[in-house]
Amino acid sequence: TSISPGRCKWNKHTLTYRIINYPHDMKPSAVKDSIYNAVSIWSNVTPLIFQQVQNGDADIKVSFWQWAHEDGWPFDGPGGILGHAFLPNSGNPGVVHFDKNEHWSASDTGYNLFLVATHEIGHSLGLQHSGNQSSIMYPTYWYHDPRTFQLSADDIQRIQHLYGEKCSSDIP
Amino acid sequence: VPVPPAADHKGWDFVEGYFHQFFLTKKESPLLTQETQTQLLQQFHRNGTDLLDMQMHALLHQPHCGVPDGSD
Repeated sequence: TSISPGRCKWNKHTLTYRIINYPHDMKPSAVKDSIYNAVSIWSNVTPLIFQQVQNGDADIKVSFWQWAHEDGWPFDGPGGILGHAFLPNSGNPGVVHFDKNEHWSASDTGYNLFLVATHEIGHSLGLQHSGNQSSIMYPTYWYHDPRTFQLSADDIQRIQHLYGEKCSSDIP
Repeated sequence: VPVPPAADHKGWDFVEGYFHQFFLTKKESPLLTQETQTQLLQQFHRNGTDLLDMQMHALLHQPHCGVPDGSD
């Protein structure tokens, strides 16, 4: 009922998210920070508000899996596929999966969880891949410094097409 | 800068080496005899399907998202 029929977007602006489990090589606090920073990237340019919940159901459900995990889209071990997410108008809206076999990090060693999470949460908000290499929704992974990372104009235009711009009254 | 894991470097070297046979720099090209250039061109056409396989191989080993394009 939270999905707009016929449109690939959520029909509400406050979305809850929950981190179901954690990867081997990152502290839970670092994972929480990475996911928080990833959702903030999108909420900074839209009226969307994200609230983390610890238990129960959530709109966006983040979890780590390895190999086949019963959603029809198996992971492939280290390298290759890093994650996938389901669009709002799919059968599993809000489901965000990361490959547990990757070396996840908050830095430039292995794969930076914040960058991949920003991409996957973009899918869960309704964005498809972009052919623009400067877009975070480009399908292959490119490292950016997380401290200076910004969405490209393409990303901002596409997410605002779905949810609108952030009003000045939304800015805390 | 893309950060492929160490295991992927082998695949990239392979593709880079393969392409280097055909896409020589302007400095290198004049050094080849006409016969060598013809041989390389023939090999390029002979390996046309292999080339597609290698491009696919390189793509699959690049770190990427598993969401198929245009899929819901």
